[in-house]
Amino acid sequence: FPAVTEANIMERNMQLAETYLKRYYDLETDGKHFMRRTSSSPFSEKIRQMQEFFGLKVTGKLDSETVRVMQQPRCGVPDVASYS
Amino acid sequence: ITPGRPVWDNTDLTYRILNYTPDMAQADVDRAIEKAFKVWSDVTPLKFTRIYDGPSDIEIAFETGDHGDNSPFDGPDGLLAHAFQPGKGIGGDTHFDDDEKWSKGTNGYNLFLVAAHEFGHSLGLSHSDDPGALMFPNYSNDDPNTFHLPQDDINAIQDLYGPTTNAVKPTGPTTPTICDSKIIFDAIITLRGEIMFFTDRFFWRKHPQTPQAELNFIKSFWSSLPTGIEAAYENPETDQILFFKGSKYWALSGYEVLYGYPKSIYQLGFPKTVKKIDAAVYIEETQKTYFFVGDKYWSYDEERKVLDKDFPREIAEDFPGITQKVHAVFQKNGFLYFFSGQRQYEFSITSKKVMRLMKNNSWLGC
Repeated sequence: FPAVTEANIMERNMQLAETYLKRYYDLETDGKHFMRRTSSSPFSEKIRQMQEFFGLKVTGKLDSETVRVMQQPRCGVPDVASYS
Repeated sequence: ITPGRPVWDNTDLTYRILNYTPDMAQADVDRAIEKAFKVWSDVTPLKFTRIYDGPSDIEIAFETGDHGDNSPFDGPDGLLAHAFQPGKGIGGDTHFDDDEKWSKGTNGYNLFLVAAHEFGHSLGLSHSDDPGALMFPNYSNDDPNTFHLPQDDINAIQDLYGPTTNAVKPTGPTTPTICDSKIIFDAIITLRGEIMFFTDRFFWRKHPQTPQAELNFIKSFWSSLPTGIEAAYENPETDQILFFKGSKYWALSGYEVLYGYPKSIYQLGFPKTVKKIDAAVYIEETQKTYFFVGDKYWSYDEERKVLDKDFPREIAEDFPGITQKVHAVFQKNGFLYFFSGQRQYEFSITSKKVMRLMKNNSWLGC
């Protein structure tokens, strides 16, 4: 099978993180991916919030420990505002 | 508490189960839901009555994918369920993702545990950052049969609705904090280079390469182990770990409990006067395991699988300086680390004396 390269894994983790942060931390993306890279981007800011909540090392970066917590099954946060 | 502090105007609430999951018998779903509501009614004046027709305060349904509430589910795993805060219409309603495997036990997601969490939202609670709390967002493999509502959740729900009017005011378990200098560990083991510190339902897992220890539920690693482990040790020769509670012990290899366990400690040769083991440690140099009970200890020959003769011996005689009850012990780099009360003693096996006195949580990065 084609080896899953480091870049694939990174991309997959980024996708996971973006879905997670949109769903649970109201991350808004306008579809552009470059915004994730800078440390002051909304993406990094939301990562920090999530790391803070789960008692992880607050780096704003998508490290393996943060990905591991994002992969855990959890409760959703229904979108009351837009529903009502 | 959910921002805006939404609460129900009255404490007599109704609920209706709109449909069922094919994963469980309907009676088991009914029981899980009823038990989940009881978690909250036990500690507040809240009362929950099931109705079968007409609108109820809390409508319960199993849904999949996009189910029309602007908060679609995501297939197996990931998002398990959600619930709406108190209010009219959809307020309080609870939806379970039926792409999950629901269970009354632990072979799948335990419906009772998830429902109890979701009803917390239906009553106005948000998520807690206490990893031992019911309202912690991630699914925990807690034991549904011995579940007690944690104190963090009791405090929150009583802040909204006040305490129960019952004479008995229930309290709940609290989550140990990593740098609590008063912590007393139940047991400590090394495991393939890591060190695991057990206390109540939890254990801290310290990997040599990570600065911070990670808190886990015992049940999330070994679902068939009891909580409140009293002693444990790793036998690196057999790559097994053994856990002791009362007069029983379990042998595990990795995550699996070996066939035929739990066994009785009396099968190891202990006299009936021994009711439980306080601490245990395997000594690689001699291939002996020491079992500490009260102020004495036994030596067990792992080769011959028998207790050595001329035991028990006084702990203080062979380990000068270790004079109190041993709560936990592990070996590392030629030292034995005895945990006795709130003190940790570094004991040199070769020079047979205590080299250092440390805090119990010195290994946890405190």
